[in-house]
Amino acid sequence: PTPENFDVDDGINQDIFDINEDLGLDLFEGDIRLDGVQERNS
Amino acid sequence: ITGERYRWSHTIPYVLDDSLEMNAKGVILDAFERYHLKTCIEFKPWAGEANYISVFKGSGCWSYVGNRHVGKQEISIGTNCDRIATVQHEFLHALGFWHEQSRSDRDDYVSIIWDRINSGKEHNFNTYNDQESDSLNVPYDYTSVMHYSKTAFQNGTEPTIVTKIPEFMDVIGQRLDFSDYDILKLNRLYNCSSSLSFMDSCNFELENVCGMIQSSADSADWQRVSQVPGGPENDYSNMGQCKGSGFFMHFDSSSVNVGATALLESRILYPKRGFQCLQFYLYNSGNEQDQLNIYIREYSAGNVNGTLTLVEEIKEIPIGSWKLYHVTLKVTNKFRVVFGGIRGSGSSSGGLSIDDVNLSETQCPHHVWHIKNFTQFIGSPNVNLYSPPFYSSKGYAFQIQLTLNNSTNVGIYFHLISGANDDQLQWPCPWQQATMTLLDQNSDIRQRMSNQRSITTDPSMISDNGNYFWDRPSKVGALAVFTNGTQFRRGVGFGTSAFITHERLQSRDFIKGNDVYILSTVEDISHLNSIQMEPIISSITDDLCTKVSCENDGICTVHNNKAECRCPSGEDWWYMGERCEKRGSTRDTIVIAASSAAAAFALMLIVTLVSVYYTRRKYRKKTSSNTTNMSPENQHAF
Repeated sequence: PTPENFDVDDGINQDIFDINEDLGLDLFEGDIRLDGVQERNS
Repeated sequence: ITGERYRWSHTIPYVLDDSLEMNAKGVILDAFERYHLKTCIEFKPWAGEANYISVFKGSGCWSYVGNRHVGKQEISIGTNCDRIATVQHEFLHALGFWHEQSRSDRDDYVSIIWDRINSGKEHNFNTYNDQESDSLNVPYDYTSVMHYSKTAFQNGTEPTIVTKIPEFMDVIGQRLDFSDYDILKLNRLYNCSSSLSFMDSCNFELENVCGMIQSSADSADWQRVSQVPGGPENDYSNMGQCKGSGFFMHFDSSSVNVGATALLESRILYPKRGFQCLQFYLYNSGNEQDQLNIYIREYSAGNVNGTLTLVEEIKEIPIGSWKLYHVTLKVTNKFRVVFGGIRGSGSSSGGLSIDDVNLSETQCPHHVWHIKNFTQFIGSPNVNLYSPPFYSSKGYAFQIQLTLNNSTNVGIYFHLISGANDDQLQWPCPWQQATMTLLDQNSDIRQRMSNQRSITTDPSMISDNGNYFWDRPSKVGALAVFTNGTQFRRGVGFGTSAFITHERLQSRDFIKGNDVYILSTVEDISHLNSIQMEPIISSITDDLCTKVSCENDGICTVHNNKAECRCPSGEDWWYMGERCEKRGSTRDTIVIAASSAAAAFALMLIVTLVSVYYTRRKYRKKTSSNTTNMSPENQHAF
């Protein structure tokens, strides 16, 4: 049987930081890009 | 971020990269509309300015902080980032905002539970001192769209951030819309005093009734009251919660003859964009024959008294409850909005009342789903609500479903349904963006934090059973029945089960007077699909352009059956040459002009010096030959 609904969020309310973490990104404060190579705060 | 060098101008040039998902493109444009409504920051397509924001689909959702002056500054709106509040968040970074909990006074308001943070992620909870970051004298804001949620970077299930006021535990990290303090900070940072699209908001709490005037060309007046014996018992702004306040405007149809009119005119308004949306709440305690006419009094050079034009007649106004109305206006000259109450036939023991008027230069929602007595559905098992059938501007029939059967989250889904125009429509349904908004019914449109989600129909999307997902509902949909017994077919719903939590739904003014409003707009966004816009041209272009490569971001186009490079240019720079390989700038031109002038001067100087030299030499020769024939006396006399 065809499901009644298609859930684009797969039942989870993913925040910005969860999305980026799942992608393996290690951005500064989760979603900030800094100038240069190093993203993380030294 | 501290430092004027990080600021943008009030108008920010942007580019929506082709890599973006179609839904994301529409959501980004919606986010810009929220900026236009609540701030003085405007976004306009890039036209060669030196610095601009390029939004593209990268991995994840991210941005730089402030204007980095790098020319093309990127923001990534990747998969699952196509939500309006996420886009607002990333653009606030680009405008110079850090996260709210990194403020220097953070520890006064929240506790960071360090041992619950994922190992190595502690740096995400740093704070900045007031030399690096300025909170602009605005209080700490739990409701900010820039705040982390309580679960950010957690290593288990326990929260990493605990608010010192427990009521805010689930408020932090909400991504609804700009908070009041977000707006205050942004407007302070950029010295904003007005916005592009906001015009007026009036809840009639002040005695000056927002500068509205009673017309002299009518037979009755509107009155500012806080209750009417025949109803309503209280206003809509405060729902009677505050004694001594809570006013609205009332036209008493019971005290005038049939056909009597009362005109209430707004102050003079000056449009910028040429299209407006008027929203207000209306209550009828008179007769169903009473009606409200909306007029525009438009002023022009030739008519200083203004021309009154009827825009909409609102009839059959339900008796005994407040109801939200939207009226679309298209005014380009200075104007007033005029509310015209008209006494209909039949008995009346009350009249018409209006409250919470908002006027903005935005598009009105296409459809309004008014859910009455909403709280009865909360907590009931297996409650899923379907909206009445609506038609999009292109003619597609659709329904919205609100799922309330989950104990934590409320879901929202968009369904195509079989409709009267299906034979004339394109299937599978291409690039229609459905925007569904749970309205925060704050009386002031600028303070609303409505919850919004958009989905877009992708005609190539395939269901698990192999059908096109957005194919004709009569072909791929399931049988369903309207409450009047009419059968129809409903396609699979597309949306989210995590639209909003029950807790959030019962916050703010999402439920007001036990009523909920879901606003919906379905519009064709295929024009945002650059590939689909010109399919034939693009295929020819592709063929001829395969042999041509343009350098420096030049774009290959076909002109007179010949591939050519269109080179990028800015205010004071440009690329040129067959492949855009050469760079030019006004500075270069100045240098060339200055060098030429200097060379010409040098040449002239040399010629002059040589001339002087030879003239003097010749003269000396002549003089010396004369001297030999002269006596010393003569020489002295000379």
